[in-house]
Amino acid sequence: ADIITEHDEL
Amino acid sequence: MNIFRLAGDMTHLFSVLVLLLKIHTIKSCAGVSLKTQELYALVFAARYLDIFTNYISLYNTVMKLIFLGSSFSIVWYMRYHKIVRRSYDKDQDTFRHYFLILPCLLLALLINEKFTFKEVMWTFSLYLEAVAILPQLVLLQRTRNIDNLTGQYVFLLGAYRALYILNWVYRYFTEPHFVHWITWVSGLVQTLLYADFFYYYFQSWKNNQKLHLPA
Repeated sequence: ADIITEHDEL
Repeated sequence: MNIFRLAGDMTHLFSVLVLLLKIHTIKSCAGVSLKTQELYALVFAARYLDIFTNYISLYNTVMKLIFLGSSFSIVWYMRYHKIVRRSYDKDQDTFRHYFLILPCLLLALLINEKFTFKEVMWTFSLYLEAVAILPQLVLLQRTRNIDNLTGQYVFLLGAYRALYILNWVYRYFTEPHFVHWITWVSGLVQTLLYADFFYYYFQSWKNNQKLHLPA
């Protein structure tokens, strides 16, 4: 996955 | 997920529960800023556009649904519930929140990681969340008797932000390539806005007095 745009936080 | 992130999320969840408890059981929203609550509803709506397309975990999806549902229901209660809305301090809650939305949107269009609709909306939600507490802080300053639940609500929100910063520090040292300048700077700005409130909150706690913010 793209590290920059991966939003895994809330 | 690390302990700081989990603690931060739980503190955020508790803050919402405290507010819902106040509204639902006491049927009062005295001292709560509708402007701030509307901004939070907008923040979550803009940020969680990916809720059905970008699956991360069950935890993530459930929490997103809780934050979306709770923020919109708080706004609904304060605007339309026939008992709750009577306790709303409309004349005190005068912060023009529209003036926060436009600059945040412009900033998100200019400074973002990727110029796509979802990414710009996500960035917009970060900028807006950073300043969304301002109407609430202004209202607290104007409120003579801040009740315990309102004070605890704002305290828990501030604690959630502080824990998220610890989470980022932890992730920075434990995960490769974990660099998110936009998230960090807007998160730091947001946390700093609580500094003044924290100072008076702890003072009132230490001296066992009612919370009161000087004008």
